[in-house]
Amino acid sequence: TVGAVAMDRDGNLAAGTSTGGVWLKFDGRVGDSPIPGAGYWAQNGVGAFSASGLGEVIIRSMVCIRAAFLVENGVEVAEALRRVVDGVTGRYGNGTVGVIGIDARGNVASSFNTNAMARAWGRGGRVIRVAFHGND
Amino acid sequence: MEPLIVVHGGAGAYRFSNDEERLRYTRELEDAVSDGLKALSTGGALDAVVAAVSSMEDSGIFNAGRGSVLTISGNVEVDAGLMDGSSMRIGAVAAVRNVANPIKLARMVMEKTDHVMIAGEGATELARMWGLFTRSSRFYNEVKLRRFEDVLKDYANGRGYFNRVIKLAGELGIGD
Repeated sequence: TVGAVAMDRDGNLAAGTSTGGVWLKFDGRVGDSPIPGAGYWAQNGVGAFSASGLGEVIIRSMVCIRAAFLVENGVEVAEALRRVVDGVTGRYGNGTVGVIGIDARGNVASSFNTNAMARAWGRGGRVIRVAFHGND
Repeated sequence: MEPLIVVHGGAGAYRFSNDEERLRYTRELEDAVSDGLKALSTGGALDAVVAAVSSMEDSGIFNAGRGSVLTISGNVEVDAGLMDGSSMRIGAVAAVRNVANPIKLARMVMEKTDHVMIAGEGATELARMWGLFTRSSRFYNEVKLRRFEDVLKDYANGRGYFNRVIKLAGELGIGD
């Protein structure tokens, strides 16, 4: 799965996610990536989020809209993503989800309970950071 | 506000066999961010998301677009969705074949139809109409087909998430 969340100079937010699914899925199986609120969510004044992991878990947890509700209610975006991922881990175990996010003030964050999450971000004309593992 | 973008290439193991492999993934992520920032210099947030995700779909190394994994029947079926935070409009496609840039098709669903999500053959038909149809061969390579064999063996030995799917497939005579 790949995804992106962006904020433009007018403060508009957008999110998008795209995936091939999981190996050996049944033909016709749909994962979280096209499901709003699960695989992605964007809301001006709140934030934009994109998730990756086991689709069935992300749909049952509604990862992205859950993160948006927390940010909407004043939780810092990094803390919001951590809480959502911890909640998923508590119910479905490790190795199931990763999520990236931006809030309306331009703070960026990510959280995951897998071994790694390939992620990167940039501002203005410059790539700021690329990371894979938790302590990169 | 200063425009910005965050991208991801998926959550998973990412155990690189050597620095060269890590560098290749790093380059693709940097390209995706750069494409997104370029789009932000002339357009809006949605343009940036589509540019960045398309870049990763085209890379062939992430599990999306050309790099997508295979279904139990050996097909490629992709999912994608996007959302515009200012209008709250959404576009999505699901279980769609023969589309290497499903994020672009999702955007067309948002902008050119009254629907939110279109799945399967209906989405492929629209892809044909909008010039987004991709020949099946573009999705396959030796490395992926070998990986398919390995994953099938794993599953056959009970090492997999969707064991009930394998049983169902067996009952339906899918594969051997």
